[in-house]
Amino acid sequence: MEVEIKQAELVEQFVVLARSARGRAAAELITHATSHPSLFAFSELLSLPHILELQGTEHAGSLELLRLFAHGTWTEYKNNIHELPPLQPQQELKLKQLTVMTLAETAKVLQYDLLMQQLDVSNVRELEDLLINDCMYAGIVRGKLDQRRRCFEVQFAAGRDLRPGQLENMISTLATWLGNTENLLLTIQEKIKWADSMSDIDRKHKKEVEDKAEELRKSI
Amino acid sequence: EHSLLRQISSLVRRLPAIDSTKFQDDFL
Amino acid sequence: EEQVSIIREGLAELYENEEQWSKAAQMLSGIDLESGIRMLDDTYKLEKCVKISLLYLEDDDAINAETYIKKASFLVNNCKDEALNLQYKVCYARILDLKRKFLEAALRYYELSQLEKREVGGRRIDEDELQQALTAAVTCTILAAAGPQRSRVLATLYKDERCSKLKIYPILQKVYLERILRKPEVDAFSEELKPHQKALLPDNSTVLDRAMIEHNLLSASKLYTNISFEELGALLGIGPQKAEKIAARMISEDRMRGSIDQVEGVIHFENDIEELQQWDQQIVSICQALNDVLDSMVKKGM
Repeated sequence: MEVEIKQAELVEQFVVLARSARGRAAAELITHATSHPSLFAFSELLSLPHILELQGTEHAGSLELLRLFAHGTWTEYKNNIHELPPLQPQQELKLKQLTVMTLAETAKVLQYDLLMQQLDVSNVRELEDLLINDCMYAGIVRGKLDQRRRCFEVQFAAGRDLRPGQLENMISTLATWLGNTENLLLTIQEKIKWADSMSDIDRKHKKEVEDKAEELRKSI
Repeated sequence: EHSLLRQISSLVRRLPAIDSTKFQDDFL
Repeated sequence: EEQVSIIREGLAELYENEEQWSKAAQMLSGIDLESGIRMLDDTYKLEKCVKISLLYLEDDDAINAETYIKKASFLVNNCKDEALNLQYKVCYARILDLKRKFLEAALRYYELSQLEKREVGGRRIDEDELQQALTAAVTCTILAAAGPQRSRVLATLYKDERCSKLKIYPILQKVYLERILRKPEVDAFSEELKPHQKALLPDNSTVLDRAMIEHNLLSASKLYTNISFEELGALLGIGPQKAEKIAARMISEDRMRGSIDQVEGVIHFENDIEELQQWDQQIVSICQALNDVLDSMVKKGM
């Protein structure tokens, strides 16, 4: 949420600029957006007509780059490097940060080996510096580093732009939550009823015992 | 509303809240 | 005795003009303030004690300065002179700073920075001076030993709006958020420090080094479940044995929770709370996030 609040103003600024930018200006805007240290959201830009118009032009590569930053990872960039514009260092870093966000979506525990491979990092110190300075301190993920088990335990990861097909999964997850919550509430209600009835029985039993004891005292 | 969708996307991935062996033992 | 006092005061003034601070202080300290012959009021005695203390401070003589400020502390409660009272407080704060009792100094500097009256004893206190006191408070807090007490003072300072306007604010923010401080940031901070704040300690590290290493160690404990001494040393910019020693000291002083496995060469950082409590906190956080989403939806008219 904090990441979203921080970047909301930025997104707005870039969208306003993009509304009047065409062709080369739009391509340059994409470069600025994908280099900005505090921006991790690109769907708003991707949905703008002037940006989509870049398709099939000499600046189509910039549009593809924007799509990559919206949904893709560092590995995907390397696999399509010849079809995409070269990245500046800030863009490389951002794409790696976005890759960490994507990996954090898939698992709660991320092994160092996987991270090093996916981020093209050769040693643990470099990996941990990236995770600490560029991910955790940037607020896009929260978690704990475990050197013994060589893994990063994710506690929180900011959301990336939605990929096609992701919406159904999200709806399905929320439906499952809803179902589990309703079942749990029913179970709790049943337990409350059971506790109440046991309490009633107990109270009646106590009264019977007291009444019998009183009778005996009177007869004696 | 892309911003909302991103927030929800982050939210739905937050469960299970903890997934470590130690937690599983304590929880059990 | 009256004439001797006058002569001593005159000589002290001359020494002061020559910037021979300790000599001036010694001259004044020869005045018998406990004389049975002269009736001296507490204000006069307090004034002398504070003056002597301030003079010794000019020569960075914390021991003698403290002796006289302690004498002054018995007299200050009866003093109605606001200017003198203020001088006493400033002097005490500086002595604590010089003696490296940084947390106590920070609290006193902070109190001074919150002075409401801008005119004391006919003298105007301007914003710059208050800002200086606030900066001194922040500096001393950062240099203080890392731990729960310092965290409380950091929170107070961080939440004080005035601090956001200070040059030193970025480092305050990082220290409060328990983030690792890198060498360029430490070097920049170092330039703002006084000599005694960069003094060499018996183990050949400086006051600043020790404060930064301990802070970074505590920051690391928030990021790692466990870490090898090799890697910890690399993170802190020191050797693994030194990293182990400092970690062991902080754990034994209860300023950090953890345990050391010397066989494996690893430090395990313990969380302050149990797994299940952590789970509870995570659930609370998720519920909060859910509420935030719902609020956002309402704001957008959904």
